[in-house]
Amino acid sequence: GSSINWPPEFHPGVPWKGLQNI
Amino acid sequence: GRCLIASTLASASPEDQKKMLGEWLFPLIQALQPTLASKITGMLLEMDNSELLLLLESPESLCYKVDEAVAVLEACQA
Repeated sequence: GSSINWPPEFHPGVPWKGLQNI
Repeated sequence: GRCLIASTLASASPEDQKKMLGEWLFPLIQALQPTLASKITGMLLEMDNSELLLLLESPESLCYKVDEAVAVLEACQA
């Protein structure tokens, strides 16, 4: 399936882009 | 304190709210799971902000959620 890129990783100091995947 | 966190969040955009919550949660998660902290933080950020605030206030709840996230990650990678 499309779960290869899940979960989105959070890195301090980097803008969070996880919302784009919901 | 809680009021500072809540008022800071209220003045931010949705994207910035998640980023701030991530910045606050990451070091706490890193203390529990150093190698998986980035993925676990990303997973937990999919929760409602109100739930994330509760996790920030409750180390026991955070520990429980981190354990859950690790179990899910391991199941996905198996």
